[in-house]
Amino acid sequence: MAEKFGEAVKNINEYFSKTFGELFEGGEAEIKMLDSHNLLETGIDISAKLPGKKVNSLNLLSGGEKALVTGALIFAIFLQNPTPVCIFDEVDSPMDEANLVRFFRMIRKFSKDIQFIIITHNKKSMEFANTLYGITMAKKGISKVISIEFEDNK
Amino acid sequence: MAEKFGEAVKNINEYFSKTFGELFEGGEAEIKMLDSHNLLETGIDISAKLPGKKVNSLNLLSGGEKALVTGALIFAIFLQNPTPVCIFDEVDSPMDEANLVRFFRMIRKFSKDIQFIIITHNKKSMEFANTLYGITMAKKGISKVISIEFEDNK
Amino acid sequence: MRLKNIILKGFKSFSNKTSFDFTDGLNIIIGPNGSGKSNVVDAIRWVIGEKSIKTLRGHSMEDVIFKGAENVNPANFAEVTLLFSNKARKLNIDSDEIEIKRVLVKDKSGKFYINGKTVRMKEIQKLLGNIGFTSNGYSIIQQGEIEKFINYSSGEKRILFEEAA
Amino acid sequence: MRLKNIILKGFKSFSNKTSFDFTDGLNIIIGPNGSGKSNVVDAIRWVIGEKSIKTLRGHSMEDVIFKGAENVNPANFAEVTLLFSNKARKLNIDSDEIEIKRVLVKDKSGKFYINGKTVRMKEIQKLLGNIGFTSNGYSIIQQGEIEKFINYSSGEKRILFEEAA
Ligand SMILES: Nc1ncnc2c1ncn2[C@@H]1O[C@H](COP(=O)(O)OP(=O)(O)OP(=O)(O)O)[C@@H](O)[C@H]1O
Ligand SMILES: Nc1ncnc2c1ncn2[C@@H]1O[C@H](COP(=O)(O)OP(=O)(O)OP(=O)(O)O)[C@@H](O)[C@H]1O
Ligand SMILES: [Mg+2]
Ligand SMILES: [Mg+2]
Repeated sequence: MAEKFGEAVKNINEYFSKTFGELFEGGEAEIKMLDSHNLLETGIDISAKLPGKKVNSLNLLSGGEKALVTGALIFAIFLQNPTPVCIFDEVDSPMDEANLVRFFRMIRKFSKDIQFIIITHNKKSMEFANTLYGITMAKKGISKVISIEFEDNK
Repeated sequence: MAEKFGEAVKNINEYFSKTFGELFEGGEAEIKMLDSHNLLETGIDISAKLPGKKVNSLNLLSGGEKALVTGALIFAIFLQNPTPVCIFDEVDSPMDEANLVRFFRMIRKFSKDIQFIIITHNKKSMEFANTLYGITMAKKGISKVISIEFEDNK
Repeated sequence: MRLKNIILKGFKSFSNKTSFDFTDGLNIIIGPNGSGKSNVVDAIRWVIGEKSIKTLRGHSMEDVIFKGAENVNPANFAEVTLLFSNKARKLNIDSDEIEIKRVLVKDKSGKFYINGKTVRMKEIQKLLGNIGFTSNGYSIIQQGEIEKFINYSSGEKRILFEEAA
Repeated sequence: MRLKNIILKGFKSFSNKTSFDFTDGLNIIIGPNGSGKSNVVDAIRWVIGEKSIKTLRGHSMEDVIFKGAENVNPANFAEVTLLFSNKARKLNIDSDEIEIKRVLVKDKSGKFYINGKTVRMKEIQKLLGNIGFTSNGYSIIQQGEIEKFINYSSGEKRILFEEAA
C-alpha cells in the first residue's frame, strides 16, 4: 500500500519530467518525497527550473508559468492514472499564445483517451475543439445552449 | 471621525450606483453599513443585482462579473478619495470583450486625473494605451523593457 | 467510458430544461461573462456529490435553485442528470449506460438516483471515485484555481498523490 | 502628482539596471509569460514599503535579489528607485521631485532612502500613505486578486472603507 504510493510517486516524477519538458521546451522539474524512508507519512515537494533560468522555487514563477506547471503535473498524473473525464474552467486565461498552443497540443494528444470539457474565452483555444458549445443568455438571467460540431480536428 | 466614515460610506454608495450602472449598463448596487447606529464598529455589506437578473449575493456571480463589480467599487472609491497612481495586474483576464471595453472606457475617463499602470495580455485592452511598454526576455532569465508611445489616445 | 449527456433543470441560471450531448475528445464551451458556463461545471460537481456549497459559490444549498429573472418566477427545485456510457464496464454497474441524478426541492432534503433508483450520496461518490472522477480531485479544475496545487503544503501534495496512486 | 520613472537593478529578473519612464494617463505593460511584468509591480510594492515577502511570491526577503541565469551570476543586491513628480506638493516634502529608494544587500539588512537621505521604512509608508498609495490598499490590484474585495468579510470591507474615508 505504502509501496504502491512510493512507486506511483516515482513514476509520476518521470512522466512529469517529460510533460514539463514538452510544455516548456526544456528545463528540469522534479517531484520528490521529503522522506522516502517514511512512505506512510512523507510529504511531497515539487521543484522546477525553467530553461535558461536559475530559479527553483515554484512560488516565484509568473501566473502563466504556474498554470503551465500545473498542466504538466496533471498530465503526468494522467499518464500514471487517467480519469475518463477532465474538466478545465478557464485555466488558459493567464497563458500567452505560445504557451496556450503547446498546452492545447498536449490536451489534443490526451484527448484520444480522455474526454475533455474545457471552458475558455480565448479564440486560439477554440480552434482546438472537436465540439464547440455556445452558452448565451438571450433572455436575461436564463442560460441557453447551442452546439456546433466540427469533425476536422480529430 | 466616525461621522466622517459614515459620510464617506454614503458618498461612495452613491458613486457606486453610478459606476456599477455604467459598467453593467443597468442593474442596481448598494453599499450599506450593517449597523448605521454604530459607526465606530459597523461592518459593511455590498450587494448587486445585474440587469434582468434576480440574484443579489455577490458570491454567485461569474468570474467576469466579479471583476467588473470590483472595478465599479474601486472607481467609486476613487470618486470619493482618488489615489494619484493606480496599478492593475491582469484584472481584465476574466472579462469578455464587451465588458473589457466598458471597463477600459471608464479607466480612460479617470486617466485624466489618475495615472494608471496596467498589465494585460489582451489585444483589445492594449488599444486604450497612451503609452505601451513591452517587456521581453531575449536573454533567458533577464528582463528587458522597450517603450512605444502613442499620442493619439489622449 | 465517457460522459454522454447532461440535463439541467432549475439549476442556477438554467431555468428551463436544458440538455447537451458531449462527444469524445475535446469539448469546448464558450460564451459571454455570466452566461452560465461555470454553472455547468458546478452542476456536474453537484450531481457527482459535492458537499461544500462554498465551492459552488453559494451560502446555502438552496442557492443552486434558479432564483428567477425579470418576469420569470423562481424554480421550486433544481435537478441535474448525467448520462455516462459504460460499455467497457469501467464503472462498477452492469449496465451499458449509467444515469446519475440529483434533485433538491425547496425546503426538502435532497435526493440522489442511479439509473432511477434512490441511493445515498456516498454511493455516487464511491461509484465515480473508483475511476477518479470526484468533485475535488485532479480531474476538475475550477475557474481561478489553476494555481492551487502550486500553493499546496507538502502534506496536501501528498494527498493529491495518494489519490493518483 | 505622478510616478515619473522606475529604476530596477538586481531586482528579481531585472539583473541589469533597467529604467523606464511612465507618462500621464494610461500606461500599459505587455509581454510573454514570465518576462517580468508582475516583477515590476512587485518592485513598486517593495520600494513603497511592502513588508510581507509572501505577497511578493517569495519565502525569504532575499528572494527578490536576482538569482542568476544561464552563464550569468547572481546579483549581490537588489535596488529599486521610484521618482515622483511633486509640483503640486501633494506629498509632504518641499521638493518638485521626490526619489524613494530601497536597497537590500545579501546578508545585510535593507536600507531606505528619500531624496538620498537614509530613512526608516515607516517614513516612506507614511509619506505615500497620506495620498493613499500603499502596497496593500485599493490602488494596487495584483495578478489573481481582482476578486479579493468580493470575498472580504464585512469587517474587512469596513477596513477598506476606513482607508477610503
Ligand atoms: N440560483 C441562481 N438563480 C439564477 N441565477 C443564478 C443562480 N446562481 C447563479 N446565477 C447566475 O449565474 C451567473 C453566473 O454564471 P456563470 O458563473 O456560469 O458564468 P460564466 O459563463 O462562467 O461567466 P464568466 O465568463 O464570467 O466566468 C451569474 O450572473 C449569477 O447571478
Ligand atoms: N530573484 C529572482 N531572480 C531571477 N529571476 C526571478 C527572481 N524572482 C523571480 N524570477 C523570475 O521572474 C519570472 C516571473 O516574472 P513575472 O511574474 O514578472 O512574469 P510576468 O511577465 O508577470 O508573466 P505572466 O504573464 O505569466 O504573469 C519567473 O520566471 C521567475 O523565475
Ligand atoms: Mg465562469
Ligand atoms: Mg504576471
